Amino acid sequence: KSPTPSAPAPVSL
Amino acid sequence: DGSTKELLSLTGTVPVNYRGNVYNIPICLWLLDTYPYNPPICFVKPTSAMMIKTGKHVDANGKIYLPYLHEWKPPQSELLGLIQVMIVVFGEEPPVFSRPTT
Repeated sequence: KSPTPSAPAPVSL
Repeated sequence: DGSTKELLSLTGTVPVNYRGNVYNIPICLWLLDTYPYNPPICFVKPTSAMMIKTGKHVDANGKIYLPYLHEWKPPQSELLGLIQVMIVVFGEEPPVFSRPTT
């Protein structure tokens, strides 16, 4: 089972 | 010239450590019929919950640009090395971020 794609939360500038 | 080719693509995720957390960055690598003599064409494949962060290594279409690809020389250059470079590069500059949930 391939891992679920995930991404970091946008960095608030 | 209107010709078409059937290419092999590898889709999956790359484990990237960014600021202490591991994220699974979705990517797709297209192998040309001239592979391994030419580098694969690489894309980030954001899910609907992600947005592409364009930068030095990623354009608005999610296409990935790396020196490793540009200076591709088989047999030293190969997929494992490419993925390891992606892990390092994306650990500094993630190509995707999750969309802010309004």
